[in-house]
Amino acid sequence: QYPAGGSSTNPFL
Amino acid sequence: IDGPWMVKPEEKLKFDAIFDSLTPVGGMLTGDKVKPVLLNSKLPVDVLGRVWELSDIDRDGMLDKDEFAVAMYLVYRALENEPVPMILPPALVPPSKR
Repeated sequence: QYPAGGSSTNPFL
Repeated sequence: IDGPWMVKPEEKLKFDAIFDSLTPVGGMLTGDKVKPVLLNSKLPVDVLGRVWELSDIDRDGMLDKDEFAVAMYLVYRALENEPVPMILPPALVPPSKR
């Protein structure tokens, strides 16, 4: 999936 | 690290023109401005999510001109069937952020 610490600022999540 | 940025000057010019066409505010583009452009590539959303993670280097939820160029570079490479890396290669970190 996403790298550790994937942020909630990611518009694709 | 020291060495040339993987984004070539002629490619950077093209990406800068796209950046400017999206009416950045304070030199930054928000996620909702970048998202449709990336979606336009027709790449899977999970791939685009990774592109965002890698390109938003300071994780402020916005892309500046150099971060946007990283995002576009990764999208263009992915369209040429190069896999999007799990971590950002040092040579792809913009010189301004090293």
